[in-house]
Amino acid sequence: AKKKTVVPGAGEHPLQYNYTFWYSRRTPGRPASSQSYEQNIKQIGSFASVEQFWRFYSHMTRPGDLTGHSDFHLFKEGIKPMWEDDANKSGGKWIIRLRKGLASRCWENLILAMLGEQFMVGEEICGAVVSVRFQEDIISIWNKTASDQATTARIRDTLRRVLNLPPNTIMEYKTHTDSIK
Amino acid sequence: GTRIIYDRKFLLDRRNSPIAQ
Repeated sequence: AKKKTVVPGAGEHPLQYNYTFWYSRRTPGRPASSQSYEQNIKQIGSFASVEQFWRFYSHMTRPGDLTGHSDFHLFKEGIKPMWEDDANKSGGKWIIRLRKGLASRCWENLILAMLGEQFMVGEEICGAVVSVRFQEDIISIWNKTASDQATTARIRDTLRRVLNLPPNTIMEYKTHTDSIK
Repeated sequence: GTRIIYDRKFLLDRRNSPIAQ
């Protein structure tokens, strides 16, 4: 299931894992069912090195410049950014709500920490999401095992360190089974 | 095996490397 579709180019700096960028946008007036979610989510592409990451990222709109109900997802290659995926179904996510104006910087710091293996939780990280909404933006990072408290605590502490958030920022952990209800 | 760890500055410094262009 984790077949790699891309490899680092000559002289490039390999990443620990391959990743895939995805983009989704809610069509106004449509129900947010699982099927329409899967239909609305589009793969942007996969990368295996630092240099390949920058080639995608440099051409992508920054989250703070997106309009409407849009999300960027960055997941390890082979993991779909949805709770039904085998890697996610026993997992959960840390959620941070951001006032408008912070999303671009926080998203960049979050994904650089993930790509650089700053979380130190073995294979636990699945991916990250930035969700652009009307009044606020949300960033989240997903891990495989929601019941593993040592892992979730370590992810939280790393987030605090790498995001350099205002001290009053609230961080919330949600299991995917809670999110479905 | 060995884990490939990069800090933020290292990643940002690769942003404008000739290979990335």
